[in-house]
Amino acid sequence: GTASLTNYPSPEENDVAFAQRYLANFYGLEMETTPMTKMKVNRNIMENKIQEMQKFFGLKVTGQLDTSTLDMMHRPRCGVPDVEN
Amino acid sequence: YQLFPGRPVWKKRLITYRINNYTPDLKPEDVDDAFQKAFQVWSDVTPLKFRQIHENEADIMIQFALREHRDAYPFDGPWGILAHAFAPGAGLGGDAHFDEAETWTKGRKGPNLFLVAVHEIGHSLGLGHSSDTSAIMFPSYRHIDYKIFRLSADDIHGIQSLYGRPEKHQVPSNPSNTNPAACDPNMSFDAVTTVGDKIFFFKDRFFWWKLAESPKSSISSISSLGPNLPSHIQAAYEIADRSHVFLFKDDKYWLMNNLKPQLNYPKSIHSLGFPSSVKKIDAAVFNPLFYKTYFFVGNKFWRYDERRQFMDPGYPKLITTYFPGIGPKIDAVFYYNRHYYFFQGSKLRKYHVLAQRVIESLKSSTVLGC
Repeated sequence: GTASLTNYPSPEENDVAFAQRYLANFYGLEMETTPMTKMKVNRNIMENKIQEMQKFFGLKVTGQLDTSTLDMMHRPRCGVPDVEN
Repeated sequence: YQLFPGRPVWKKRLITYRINNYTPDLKPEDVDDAFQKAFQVWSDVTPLKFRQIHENEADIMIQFALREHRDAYPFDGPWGILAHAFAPGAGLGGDAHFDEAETWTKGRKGPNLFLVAVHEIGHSLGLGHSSDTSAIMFPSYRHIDYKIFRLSADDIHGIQSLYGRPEKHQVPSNPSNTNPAACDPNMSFDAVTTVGDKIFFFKDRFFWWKLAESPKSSISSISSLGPNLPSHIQAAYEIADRSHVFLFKDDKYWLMNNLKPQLNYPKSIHSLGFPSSVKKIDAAVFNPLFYKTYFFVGNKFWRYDERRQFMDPGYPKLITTYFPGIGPKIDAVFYYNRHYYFFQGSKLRKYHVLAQRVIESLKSSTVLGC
C-alpha cells in the first residue's frame, strides 16, 4: 500500500489546535486526558467553552468553530483571561 | 464590565508606577508621555492620583518583555497577545507587561502604546474584561482614534464601582471628560424623556440625567431604576401630571410611577392598539397640550389618546408629511416647553409644536453640555 510521505496537519486541525490553546488561555479549558473517555467528553467540553467565548463576545452562540468565531480568536488581544479561572 | 475575583483594589489614593525598561520602537519621552496620558485617563474619573518613580519598587511596575519573562504567562511573538497585567496586590500585583515582539507605535501602523496602556492599567486597578465592544476593557485590540479617545460609560461605571468618583474640587484634565462618552461627536441616544424637572438620555445600559436647565449631567445605570428594567431602551415618554414614565423595548413596555417600576409590567405594545406587524417602537412623546402620545415606528407614526386610552383612527401616517423637516426616521424625541426635540443619529432638531416647523438644528451631544 502507499503511505503519505507528509503528515502536515490539515487547516481544520490547525484551527482546532489554535482554538484549544485560545480557550485554555482565556476560558480555562481543561481537556480530559484519560484515553477511555477522552474523545466524546472533550468534544462536549470544547463545545461548551466555545459557546462561553461566543457569548462573551456577543457572537452567534453555535458551539462551533465558525468563521466569525475563528476571526475573533485571531484578533490581537490582551493576555488576561476573559473569565475567572 | 467585570471585576477580578475577590474584587482586589488599591487601598490608597496615590499610586506609583515605574517604567522598568523602554521599547526601542519609540523615543523614551514618547513612552513616558503615552503612559502618563494613559494613567490620566483613569485619574480623571476617580479620586486616584498616579506618580512616576524611577527607582525602587513601585506599585505598578511596567516592563517590555519577550516570550518567557519570569511569570507564568509567556508572550507569543508579533500580534496575538499584546500585553497583560495583574490585579492590584503586592509583588507582581498591579504590574503590566508589554510584548516587545510588537512594533509599538504612537499612531496606527502597529498596536498603539497609549491605547494598550489604558487597557492594561484598567487591569492594574482591578478591572477585568468587558463584553461591551465600546469599552477599552474589551479584550480584543482595535484601533480607536487615540486623539479623541474617551472611556466608555461601561469603563467609567466599572472603575467608579471600585474607587468612586473624582473628588469635587478635582478638575479633570479634559473638562469634557466628565462625560467622556457623551461628548463623542457621533453620539446618538436610544431614547430620551423628561422625568419631572430632569431629562433622561438612555444609552446602552446607562442613562445620563440632568436638570432641564443645567448643562451639567450625571450618569447612572438603568438597573439602578429597577433590577427588572431592560438595557437598550428604545423609546420613553412621560405623562408629567400623573408622574408616569413609560419605557419601551421590542414589543414590551414598562411603567414607572414616581420612578418606581410598577408590578404586572411589562405589557405587550399590541395592547395599546398597534398591529402585530409592529415589533418595536423607535421613539415616543406625550404632548400635554393635546393629551396625546405620538409613537414613531420606522417612517410612520401613530397617535394615542391618553384620556380615552386607545389609538386614534386614521393612523399610521408618514412622519415627513406631518412633521416637516423631521424624519424619515427618528431615534428619540422629548417634549419640553412647547417644543419637541427630535434626535436623528447625531443630529438634534428643535421643533415648534404649534408653528409646526423646525426652528433650530444642533448636535445631539449639545444637550449634555458638550
